[in-house]
Amino acid sequence: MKQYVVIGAGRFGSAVAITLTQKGKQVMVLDKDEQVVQRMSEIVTQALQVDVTAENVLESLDLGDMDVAVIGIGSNLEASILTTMQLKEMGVKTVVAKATTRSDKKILSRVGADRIIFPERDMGVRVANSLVSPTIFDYIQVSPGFGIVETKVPKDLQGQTLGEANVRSRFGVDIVALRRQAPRLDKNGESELKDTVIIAPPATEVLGENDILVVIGEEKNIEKFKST
Amino acid sequence: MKQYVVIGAGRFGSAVAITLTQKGKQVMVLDKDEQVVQRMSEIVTQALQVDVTAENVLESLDLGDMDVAVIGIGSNLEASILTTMQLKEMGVKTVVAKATTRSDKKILSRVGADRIIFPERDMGVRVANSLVSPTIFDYIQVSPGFGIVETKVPKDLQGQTLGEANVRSRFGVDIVALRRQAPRLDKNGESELKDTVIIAPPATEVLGENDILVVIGEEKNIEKFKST
Ligand SMILES: Nc1ncnc2c1ncn2[C@@H]1O[C@H](COP(=O)(O)OP(=O)(O)OP(=O)(O)O)[C@@H](O)[C@H]1O
Ligand SMILES: Nc1ncnc2c1ncn2[C@@H]1O[C@H](COP(=O)(O)OP(=O)(O)OP(=O)(O)O)[C@@H](O)[C@H]1O
Repeated sequence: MKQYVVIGAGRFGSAVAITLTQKGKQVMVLDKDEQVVQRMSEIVTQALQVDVTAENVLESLDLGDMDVAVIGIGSNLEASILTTMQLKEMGVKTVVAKATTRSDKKILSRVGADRIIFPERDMGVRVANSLVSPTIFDYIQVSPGFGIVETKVPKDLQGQTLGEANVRSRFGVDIVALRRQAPRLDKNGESELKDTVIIAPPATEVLGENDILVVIGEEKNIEKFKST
Repeated sequence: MKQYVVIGAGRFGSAVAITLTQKGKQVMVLDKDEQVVQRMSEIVTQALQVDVTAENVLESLDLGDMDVAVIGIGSNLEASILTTMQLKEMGVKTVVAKATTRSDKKILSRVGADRIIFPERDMGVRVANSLVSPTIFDYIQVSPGFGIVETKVPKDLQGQTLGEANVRSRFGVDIVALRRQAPRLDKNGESELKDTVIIAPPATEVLGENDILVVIGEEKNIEKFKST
């Protein structure tokens, strides 16, 4: 069973530790803040109060057996760098570290970090994109210039079937799924809106005003499709 | 032209402001930190040094014309709450606020925030998911229980054509795209790896060992598919 250690359980680190635990993984948490350790000790396998910058602290903990270490310290770059170096020297296979700037990233990868994450920056970019194109709920960049987006049905296409809309030849994009909210009765007999997802919808499917389409294609073709 | 104001240009807020500016939008930034204002004033339309919790500060700025406000303050919940209230009173159509806990979210939506973001938590969940399933590069949840993932070709399917693999009837998932790294010569004649994306790959396409598949389906079917 793979073993994980999360060092610095702030907003980012604690979400990593909690999600790993929910997926049934063994997780150790190290943090210098007593309250954080208190809270995490009720959730994860083991939580210890430790300042990782103190002398010989990491060596005294047998971390060499850990498969993955996630360093969630944001305010102290030196602590992230030293911790990355020590973990790689002790033989931890995968070290994931958080960074704020590109130069942080350069240093952390030079000292052995296997993966570097910019949590706040990446979410900032996503939020800005969704504000600029309010019809896009989420998108994933498959490759530079190619993406998948969830978007509302363009006005001109509402009421048409997929066959009539002929999206692939007109816009060069593909509709891979359709999400529709349909009222259903819950267990108390009250009506609630539930998502129904149709994967690879057939040509006969009629595009409704409130349907959400999952569309894949070149980003410039997606732009054209959205503004129809 | 839509006008945006970003209040609190920390790691998250500054990424929102920079991305909006790159997309050609007019962006005003408010922050109490002089260095932040200095840096942002070189990038956005206007940056002002302001403590939004000071009396009558927001009223004195004509923010009522703003279409969207993004509040990127994380360390001071009271500031986020008061700012949200004032902006909605002034008539700002969309207020997006950052939160850390579920109870923050409850308060912020009660006082009028239109959208609430948990940047660190959401990224923590994503990173943990990608650590648990290392073959998944990214995923987007289309609806509870339904997702799209990018994943490596399962060992058993490598070398088969899509027709032979018969993925839809065997696993109940759909392969919507295929990403393949192929060496190409760049403008200096040196070989580099470039992504080629094939949307809706034909049944005759052979699945290579290094191909990345973009797969959509119910999450439990995706799990089955990945572990073939
Ligand atoms: N030297 C250290 N040893 C152990 N834990 C540390 C150390 N430095 C910081 N931490 C812990 O790391 C966690 C993250 O805090 P920090 O303020 O460094 O980053 P942050 O970027 O604000 O975090 P986040 O945005 O994820 O909340 C905190 O819980 C803090 O107690
Ligand atoms: N009352 C205020 N008025 C104006 N700006 C503020 C106020 N309080 C905080 N800020 C600014 O908001 C930005 C975000 O800082 P804060 O420490 O509150 O959040 P954070 O969650 O650590 O941010 P991030 O994770 O995005 O870096 C900083 O640039 C800070 O100067």
